[in-house]
Amino acid sequence: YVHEPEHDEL
Amino acid sequence: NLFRIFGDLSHLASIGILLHTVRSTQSIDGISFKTQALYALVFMTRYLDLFTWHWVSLYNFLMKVFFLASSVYIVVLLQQFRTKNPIAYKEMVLQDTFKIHFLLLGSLVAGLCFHHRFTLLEILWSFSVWLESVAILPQLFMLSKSGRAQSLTVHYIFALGLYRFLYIFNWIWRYVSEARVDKIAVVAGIVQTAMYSDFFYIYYKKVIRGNAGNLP
Repeated sequence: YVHEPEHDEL
Repeated sequence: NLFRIFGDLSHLASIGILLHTVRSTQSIDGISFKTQALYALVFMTRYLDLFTWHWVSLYNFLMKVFFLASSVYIVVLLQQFRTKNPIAYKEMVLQDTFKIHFLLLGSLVAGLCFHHRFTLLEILWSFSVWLESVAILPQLFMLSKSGRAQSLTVHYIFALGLYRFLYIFNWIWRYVSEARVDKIAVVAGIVQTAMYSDFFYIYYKKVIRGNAGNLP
């Protein structure tokens, strides 16, 4: 299972 | 993870190097104003979540503030040359001829087609990711035309390229360890890294090897 993430990168 | 920390540090270093070079040499020779203005726009459209209640971490917050402030500061610094050194400024404008409305339009279309959710913040986020991937093109175009770049040190380009390169490893790391994948960021990131590879190749061919022949 692969999830689309929150924007926690720069 | 280390790839991401060093990627971010490398990005910070690139901005530091650019600012230091412009301030200490008082020269903007070879720098594309358009590329720097596009980077400022990239951070302005990406970090709008600073003004919402979305909190990631102190690290994230401070870095966002720094990237926003420094990118705007670079644009202001370059603009000051308009009165401080009109000849140098005019020379830059004459060389900085890449048509950026194609990049803006292309990124807007890409942002509208590929995004995580159909909201203003998400579309602007996606726009900023696509725009960052091509924002180096005016600089690339300028360098390939002139072959001169005193202010743009090899360190600046190396640090920027390294930042993108390390982020790819960061995504592989996160895919393996967290099953996390941000498809938009990954595809745009690969495009961007490819752009930098080309930039580095041209820089090497034109500037390093070109100047080597002129050494006394």
